[in-house]
Amino acid sequence: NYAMGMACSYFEGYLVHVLPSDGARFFGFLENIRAYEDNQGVVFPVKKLFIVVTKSLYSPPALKDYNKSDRNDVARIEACSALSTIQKDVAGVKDRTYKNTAYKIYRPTGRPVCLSVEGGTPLATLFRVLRNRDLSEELEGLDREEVVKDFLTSLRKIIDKSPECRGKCELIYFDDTDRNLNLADVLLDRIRELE
Amino acid sequence: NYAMGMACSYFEGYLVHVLPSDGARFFGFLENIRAYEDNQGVVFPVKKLFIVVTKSLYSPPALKDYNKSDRNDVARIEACSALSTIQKDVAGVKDRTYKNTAYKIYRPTGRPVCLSVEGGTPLATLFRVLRNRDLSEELEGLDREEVVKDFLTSLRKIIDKSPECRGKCELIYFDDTDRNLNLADVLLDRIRELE
Ligand SMILES: Nc1nc(=O)c2ncn([C@@H]3O[C@@H]4COP(=O)(O)O[C@H]5[C@@H](O)[C@H](n6cnc7c(N)ncnc76)O[C@@H]5COP(=O)(O)O[C@@H]3[C@@H]4O)c2[nH]1
Repeated sequence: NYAMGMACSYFEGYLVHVLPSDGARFFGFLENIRAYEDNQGVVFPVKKLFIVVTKSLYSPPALKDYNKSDRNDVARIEACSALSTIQKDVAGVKDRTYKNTAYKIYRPTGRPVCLSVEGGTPLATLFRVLRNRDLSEELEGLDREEVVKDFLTSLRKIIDKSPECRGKCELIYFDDTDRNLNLADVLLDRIRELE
Repeated sequence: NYAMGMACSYFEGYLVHVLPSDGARFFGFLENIRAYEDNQGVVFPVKKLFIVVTKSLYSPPALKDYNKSDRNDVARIEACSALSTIQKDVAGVKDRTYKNTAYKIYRPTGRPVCLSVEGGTPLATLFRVLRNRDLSEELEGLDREEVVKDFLTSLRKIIDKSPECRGKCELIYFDDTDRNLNLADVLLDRIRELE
């Protein structure tokens, strides 16, 4: 089934590169966060990779696109810079690069909160596939809500089974069609639960 | 079906980033090759992205792993360096990097031949997925030969339908289980056909 295939390839093609230590030059996601904290003089209250999966499947290039630009009384999220980059030879591509992004959530009151967060890339690609008329006839009958649900369920199971990756990811389902929701606040709530 | 899903996501999640011009900072794969030719003083007889898909699905980190190290009377392939890198904000990852690699094929007689080539990443990832016992129960019943065949067929159709990508890729099926075959020579043969 499509969603589970996506979860498997996201895990083996990406999460295993960015989360665990590779026993050599890359010390793992946790260490990556700590090094960033030391270099930038900031604190990440939750040292996990937040992955935001949306109802529409769409993920904007920059997460700040989710901010309520017409309001300044709610939290907003801004990209800071990349955590350190992982470079590996992968399938003939010399020094293929993998990197996570550090973000800050600015609150109306209180200090900004740092975290590493990104969209669920396989679903963002599926969004583009379904929109492409030359491609999507082949994937007809794909129910978007089913796909998101199955992707999250499969991915959670896969991550929990993996000693190198378990506990290093926080999966967030975000209904981006609901204008009353603010991603920055949804993330703050999850951080509070986990702190 | 799994193979077609992989071909669709490989197209929309990767080939559309590295092959066509983005109308802004990235001038497209062809231009990328020409710039490399000018900077490095070399010639690429075929200015296409060669994608090598293998019978086993496996793609080694570096293509030189395919060379016959015990023979110096046959062609061998060595990585040179990356073509220029494409950086884009994608699904919340700031400046995600995509790059292709320039390779040289050294022949027993004659000058070396330059080309841009890499393994088929979705199949390389599937290889790791099938090998992972925690994951592959879910993908049981997947016939490797079927998957490779369907992936190639779907990908060829998809690329041919795309005005931005058609004619910019050369798909190569390589039986990596046959010790009589030498990838460097298979590539040289394809280059001769296309020149
Ligand atoms: N050769 C090559 N170079 C690349 O830079 C590249 N980027 C993607 N792909 C392949 O294209 C297809 C679509 O990509 P998508 O981003 O939707 O899924 C990707 C994406 O969700 C995630 N992923 C991989 N690399 C990164 C990355 N650098 N940053 C974020 N996510 C990533 O893990 C999935 C599987 O990746 P791969 O199994 O390496 O192959 C992919 C895939 O088959 C690439 N192939």
